[in-house]
Amino acid sequence: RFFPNITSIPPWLNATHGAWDSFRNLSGCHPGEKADGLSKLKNYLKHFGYINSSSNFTDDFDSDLKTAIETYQKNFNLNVTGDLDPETVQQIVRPRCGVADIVNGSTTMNSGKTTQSSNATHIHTVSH
Amino acid sequence: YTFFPGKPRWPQYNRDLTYAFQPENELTDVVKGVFTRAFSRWSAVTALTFTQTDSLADADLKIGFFVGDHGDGEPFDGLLGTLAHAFSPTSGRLHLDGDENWVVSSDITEATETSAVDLESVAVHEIGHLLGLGHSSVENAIMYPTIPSRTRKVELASDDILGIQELYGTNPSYNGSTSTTTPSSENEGDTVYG
Repeated sequence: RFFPNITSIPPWLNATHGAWDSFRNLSGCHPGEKADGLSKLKNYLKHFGYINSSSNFTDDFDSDLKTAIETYQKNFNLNVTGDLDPETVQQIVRPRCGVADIVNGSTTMNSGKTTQSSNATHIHTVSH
Repeated sequence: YTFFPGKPRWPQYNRDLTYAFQPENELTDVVKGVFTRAFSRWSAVTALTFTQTDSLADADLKIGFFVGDHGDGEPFDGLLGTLAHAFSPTSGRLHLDGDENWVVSSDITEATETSAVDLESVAVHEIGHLLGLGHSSVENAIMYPTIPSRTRKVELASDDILGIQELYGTNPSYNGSTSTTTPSSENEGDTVYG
């Protein structure tokens, strides 16, 4: 479907929903909850490299999902909450490139960069 | 900027790359011209060159529009969702989802149509993958995985330029200026692609 400009798109095409619109229903989910559609979200996160497990996914908001969401939030400059907050869901449903963000468990996007932890601010010295 | 694992790139003896389109797509010259412009953005900053050829079999880079399962293990998903994907060097495959509403001209900022996708913006991004760049966390970079709706984002950011020049060096004609422009958009709160 090629359109020379925006006005040439027939209006009826506008009614179609995007492939990931159903994820909007998961907004507000927290770790420990169970919600229809979380297994589909896990497949999404697996596709883009955020979950390594290949087992059948459940609709449980488990620790693996929390970790995956935290990594996703780091990569997209979101607040790292581990929850499916509205900002995170809004980012997830955006159409995007199909190439994974994390390939073979490796990335140098934000989540793969070494950050200065609070411990690193302590300099251990010995006085003489 | 990021690279694919192992930092694959086109070899030194093959930096003058050819590209061709899937003949079955029967693309118009206007659509092909969008890709020509997209390639020129990358060749402007590196020593790489890109030349269109009619022979898909002989081309280094193969561009095609496909719908659903198209045999590479990465099926497309219909309107929106995944828009396109490309493979790391030296695979050379760039696939776009034929179910999208691809807008070819540059007036997408006037759009109220939320499913409209600017073809050149996606083409520039995917060519970055063909050349060896992965996704970036820098939001104004071409290699950021998503961009807001009704947005045209085709100018390489400094992050993109530094990444590609680390792989292939600098175009001797490149004057060193980098774009700091933000994507043109009338509504940055909504969705779209990358």
